Amino acid sequence: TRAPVPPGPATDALLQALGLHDAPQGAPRLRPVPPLMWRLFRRRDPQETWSGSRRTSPGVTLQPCHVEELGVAGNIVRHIPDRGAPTRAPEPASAAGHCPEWTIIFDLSAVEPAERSSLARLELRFEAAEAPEGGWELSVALAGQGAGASPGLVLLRQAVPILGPPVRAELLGAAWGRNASWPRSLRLALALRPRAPAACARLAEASLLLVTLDPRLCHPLARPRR
Amino acid sequence: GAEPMLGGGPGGACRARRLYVSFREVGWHRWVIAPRGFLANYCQGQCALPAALSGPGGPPALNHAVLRALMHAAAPGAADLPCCVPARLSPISVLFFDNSDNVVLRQYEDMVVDECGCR
Repeated sequence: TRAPVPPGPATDALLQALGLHDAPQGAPRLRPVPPLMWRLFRRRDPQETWSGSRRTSPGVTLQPCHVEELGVAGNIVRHIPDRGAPTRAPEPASAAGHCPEWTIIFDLSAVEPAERSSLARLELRFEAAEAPEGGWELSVALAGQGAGASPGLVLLRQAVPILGPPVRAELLGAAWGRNASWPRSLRLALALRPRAPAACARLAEASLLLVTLDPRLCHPLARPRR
Repeated sequence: GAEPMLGGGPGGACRARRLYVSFREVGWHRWVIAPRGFLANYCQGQCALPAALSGPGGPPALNHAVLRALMHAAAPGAADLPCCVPARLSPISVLFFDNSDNVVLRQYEDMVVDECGCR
């Protein structure tokens, strides 16, 4: 074995070739890797070291710059945790109809302007003591700036029949333009209201699954077809 | 880890040589989740005749490469030999933590040399 290569031009060049500006500084805050991310990785790289074959099973060829499992174009998939969770005070028990609103914050500073998004899926996990008649209604709006500011434009409203499995909301399309550029920090205001009198639910976890295509790393796109 | 590079001189015919890139060796093992490394390989070897005609199972020879090898055989000083370069490549995917603690999966095309050819 050899001593690790000291950082320098060689590793910088390799980082740049991988489309990364710099290696994350210090040890990252290790957290469990979401099962979906493992599944997507294993689908494309069933072995820890790549044997150079591009097939998942005999005869199946993976499309370049495409995420088969999600059915969209893309070569970068990010699982972005909610940064607002730690600062969110536990909800006080409140009477039905006055359920709290939550502000969730996603750090999108790593997304580059050249990247074109093809999927932006909110994944929310709620906990509730009871299931109201007719289920719940989820509303997602742009959060106002500053504490206590009223929410901005409502991006989507969605019926949620039951709480249990994660609630998924697609932001691209109706809620967010496909060609719109992403802010460095996306702040959303969430509300989940019971359709019939019932105790409020609690937001247990929020994350954003963002799929983008960076054409600069997608040679087949760049290579003129003969 | 790599096969020992061929020194100067004739060496073997043009083909892919084993090169394993270890993320631990470049010091990225704390933020790269998977894989631990990948077989990038590299091309090296002679492209004189008959190697330029590519052996069984290799990529089809480019006529121009054969022409250059012929010219070199006829008048060594007149033309260089063709080069031994990647002829077929494969992608890899890397799963890692980025600076914002996001879990990121990136696909990189043309990262693994599957076949070499004389060009």
